[in-house]
Amino acid sequence: VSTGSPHDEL
Amino acid sequence: MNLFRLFGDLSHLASILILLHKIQTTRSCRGISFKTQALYVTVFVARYLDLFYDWVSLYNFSMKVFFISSSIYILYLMKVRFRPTHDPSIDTFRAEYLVGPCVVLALIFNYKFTFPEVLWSFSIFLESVAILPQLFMLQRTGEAETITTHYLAALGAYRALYIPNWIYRYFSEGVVDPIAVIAGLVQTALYVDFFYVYFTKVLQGQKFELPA
Repeated sequence: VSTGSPHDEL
Repeated sequence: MNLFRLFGDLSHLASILILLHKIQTTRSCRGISFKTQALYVTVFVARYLDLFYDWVSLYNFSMKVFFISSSIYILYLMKVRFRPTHDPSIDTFRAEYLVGPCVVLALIFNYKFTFPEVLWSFSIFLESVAILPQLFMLQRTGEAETITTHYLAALGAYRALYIPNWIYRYFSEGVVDPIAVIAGLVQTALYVDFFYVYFTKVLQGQKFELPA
């Protein structure tokens, strides 16, 4: 499970 | 990219176009909280500075440029172009009470203790509460122009659509972004009251009016 980094969501 | 996120982003885009349309056609920013709009500029600038050094996609890049520039343009419309139509005396929510705690939260909860990452966390936390001055103003005046409620509905729909997007991403990619998810759930919850009135009144053709 990866976290949201790097961020690809707006 | 999945459909929930795409439609969420499009809804976000639509909300800004609706707001611009409202201001331009009525030549007035009555009913719009300047504080909420200023907080959105802060959110977008803090989060999207990475457009100068991180390339995700053309889609991602164009959306970031659009959100930063349109939000600044809205501030200009409110503060300069249609200044007389903005009444600061009803826009009284203390925005500093939102910014301060968000700075503290970002310093504690972030994925890496670096400047861009703390800034990113800050923007996520701030976005989740940035609508509060606007909702507070609505509560205070007790009514809203229909076009303003469409703006808020599109904004709320954007947040709501990000939730199935995260569920989808969890199952399809194994991705979980706890900071974004928790802040996003809070943000969506803030719209519940508004949506109740929107669905039961505005979409039935009535005016948006809160019970006295």
